[in-house]
Order: sequence, then C-alpha cells, then structure tokens
Amino acid sequence: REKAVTGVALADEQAKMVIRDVPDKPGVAATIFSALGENKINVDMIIQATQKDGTNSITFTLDQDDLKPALRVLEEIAKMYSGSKIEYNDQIAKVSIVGVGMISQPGVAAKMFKTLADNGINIELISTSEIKISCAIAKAQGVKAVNALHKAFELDTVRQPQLV
Amino acid sequence: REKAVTGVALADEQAKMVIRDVPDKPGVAATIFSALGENKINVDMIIQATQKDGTNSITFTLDQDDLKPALRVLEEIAKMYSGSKIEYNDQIAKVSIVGVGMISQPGVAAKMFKTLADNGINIELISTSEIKISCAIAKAQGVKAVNALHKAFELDTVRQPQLV
Ligand SMILES: C[C@@H](O)[C@H](N)C(=O)O
Ligand SMILES: C[C@@H](O)[C@H](N)C(=O)O
Repeated sequence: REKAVTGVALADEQAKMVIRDVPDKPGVAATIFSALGENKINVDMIIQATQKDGTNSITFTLDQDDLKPALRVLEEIAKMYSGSKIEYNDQIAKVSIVGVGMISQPGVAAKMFKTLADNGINIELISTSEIKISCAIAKAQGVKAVNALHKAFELDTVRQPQLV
Repeated sequence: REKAVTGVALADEQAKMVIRDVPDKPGVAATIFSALGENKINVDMIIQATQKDGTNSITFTLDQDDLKPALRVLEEIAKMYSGSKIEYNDQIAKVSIVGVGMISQPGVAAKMFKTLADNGINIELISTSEIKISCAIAKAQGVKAVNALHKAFELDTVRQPQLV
C-alpha cells in the first residue's frame, strides 16, 4: 500500500484574523475579500464554518507582516456590519500533512489530530483539501508538531512545503 | 500572465454535519475523527474556525449516503461532551475553483465570492488550499454556480474534478 502521507510542511510566520458575527447573506464574503484584494493583502487559508442565528464568522490566515494593513481594512469593513467584531493572533503556525493516498484512507486525519493531541497541542483551525490537511496551532509548538507528525507517519526528511 | 484559475469542479451529492460546542482542548478532534475512521466513514472537507468562550464547533462534509451512519457515530460522541449539539443538512453542493496561478493573485477568492453573490448564492462553508478554493452552497444552486464561475473565469469546458 502506498504511503498515504508523503510530506509534512510548516509555515510559522503566520497570523490569523477573524471577523465575527457578519450577516450570513450573499455578498458579505465578496465585500471582505475584495477589500483585502484591492489592498494587495495576500491571504493564505480562508475558513468559514456553519452559520448560527443568521450570522457567521470568517477566519483567515496571512503573513505576520500583513497583519497591520489587514487590520485597517477589516476595521473599515466592520463599520458596515453592526455587531461584527475583529479578533487576531499573530503567534500562529500552520502545520500540514500532504499525500495523494489520503483520499482513500479515512483514518489519516484522525491520526494527525491524535498525534497533535498526544503532544499536548491544541488545534485552533482545521482546513482540508483532497490531498492536504492543515491545522493552525500556537506558533511556539510548530517545530514540536512537525517532528511528532514526521515520526507518526514514518517520514525520513522534512520535505519542502509542496504546492497542494 | 497565466490564467489563475484553470478549472471548476462540482460535487453535488454531499451532506454537511456540524458538532457544535465541544471543548476546545487537545484530543477532541482526534476522538471525533477516530470514531468516524473506525466506522469507515469517508469525510471530505473538515472545517474548524476559531473557538469562542473555550468551546468550538467542527463542520465536515461527506457523501449523502454516509449521513445516517455518521449521525449514529456523532450521537455517541456528543454524549461525551455535555452541551454539544449535532446539526446536519443533506442538501449541499461543493463548488471549487482550481489553479496553480491563484497563489500570486489576491483577488481570485474575491472574484469567486462576488460571482456567487451576483447570482444570489449564499456561501455556507469556505475551505481553501494553495491551489483550490471550495465553497459549500445549497445543492439546488450547484449547476448555476458552476456555470457562473465558468463564465467569470473565462473557461471553456467543465474540467473533470481535479485531485488538488
Ligand atoms: C458569511 C458569508 O460567507 C455569506 N454567507 C456570503 O455568502 O457572503
Ligand atoms: C476543537 C478541537 O479541535 C480541539 N481544539 C482539539 O485540539 O482537538
């Protein structure tokens, strides 16, 4: 059986921002990301889960260097949606496992989450694609996480972050 | 300049499930996905955004056919975490845009969100990787969404869903 996971990647100069309690209606995500795009702010992960009581929150990660300009953009946006709030944290690391074989093996995500848990690492964000699972964790735990995942998935050397 | 987006994909036999208000501490995600894995339930997207007041919610998508077995698993899990609740919706479509050129162009996500908004389509979930942006929307709007995105990103034919 091919190895489900062929690489582990770490990006530890990240920050996360959340705009909470925006209306859950068409056009809101477009407004937020158009404003960020016009200000040339490069966003990494965009994560929005299920709405509650008609409002929703959108979380995204970006380079630490872009945090201040992004905050200025979001503060303008928040004025448009009364009740919305902005939160951020600039001590984030993104750790990812990648591999084409993942799709057919349901236990891979569980193994990643369990490896992080066994090392006392809390998962702050989760985002997945067919061949990649990414978790945002505290920046201080980035290296410990990568080493633990390496061991758990029996990989030899740290692979260069792949384009996935 | 290369086309940022080279394909649009649609999966419209999906369901989404949410386990709300679980403790935001290490081990919880591992418990949930180990149980799903042991029951051979294949999960597609896993989305967890930022916690609030020490609790968090985890949303995931899966084939409609797996909804009932997954519900049985989650109901057992929910007993372990008092205050947690399960919600689901089996009328979901996942629409994705893919393309290697996206990474360097911040406006691509905004354009996708705006195209959906202009067609009156509400975005229920968002999940991204470096070369793919996926949105969960109402199943009934799946085909309209794919056609609108096709036109917006000037693509000729619908590409087969890519492994990204
Ligand atoms: C919250 C936001 O994503 C909204 N549902 C939209 O479609 O823009
Ligand atoms: C909510 C859940 O993801 C928790 N933070 C964990 O690490 O398992």
